[in-house]
Amino acid sequence: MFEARLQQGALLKKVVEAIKDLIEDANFDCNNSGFSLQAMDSSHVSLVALSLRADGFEHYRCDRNVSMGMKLANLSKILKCAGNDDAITMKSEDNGDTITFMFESQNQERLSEFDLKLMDIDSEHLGIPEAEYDATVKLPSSEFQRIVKDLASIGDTVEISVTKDAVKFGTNGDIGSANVMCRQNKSVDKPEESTEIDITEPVALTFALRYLNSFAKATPLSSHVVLKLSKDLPIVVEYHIENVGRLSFFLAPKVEE
Amino acid sequence: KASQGRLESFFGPS
Repeated sequence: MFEARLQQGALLKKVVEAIKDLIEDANFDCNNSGFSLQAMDSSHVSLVALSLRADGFEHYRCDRNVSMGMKLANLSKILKCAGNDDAITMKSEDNGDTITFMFESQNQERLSEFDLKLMDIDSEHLGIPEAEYDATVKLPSSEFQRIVKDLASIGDTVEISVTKDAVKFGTNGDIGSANVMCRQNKSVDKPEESTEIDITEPVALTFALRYLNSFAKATPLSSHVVLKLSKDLPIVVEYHIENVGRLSFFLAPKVEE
Repeated sequence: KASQGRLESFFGPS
């Protein structure tokens, strides 16, 4: 059987809220090392990869590898019934056709159980090579969210360019153009405001803002977001979930014809 | 004019 308890159930709620508009359904894969998901959006332009480590759960048991297909909209409906301070336990029997979500309030006075029907989902897994990226930028997740939201009111695409001192976001549209530059700032007194750049090669790539705005729905999961860029490769937008795992998004760049 | 790339052009099947 599979059983996993997450004291901070809100994490699971936030993860599902962050991905439910991007992907319709997905297989959640569980094995000894943890709970994971990989799914592409319907246009195969972006990909979501979630990984929650077994040791990030207070209790984790997975007797055999299972893949549980769920419609994200339905999962979201159920998780919205969990309180923000509730612990969430997920349970499924081997070869079961449902997954049970148990919500426990902090004082243990309220216990609720919701069963979600599992579905068979055909999913294509892509092999994502472990790569060294030309540039890695770590910036406050709220700053990234603001930038992609602001730029989307001007244009449809953003050019992200990274040099050793700064990362620049630029767009053009019918009404004009916009540029936002964030300088490297390894602020020690306010680590939550730091912007750190690690670069081997300056890089500039163009991406659709619509997807970046969708990724930014993961902002509540982490104080920082990590952007990884290499010439002619998809960008990685990564939210680290402290002590539990990470939620990564991949987005294919715009390519010159 | 730039066109949108698809992920399969960058990553192969696992």
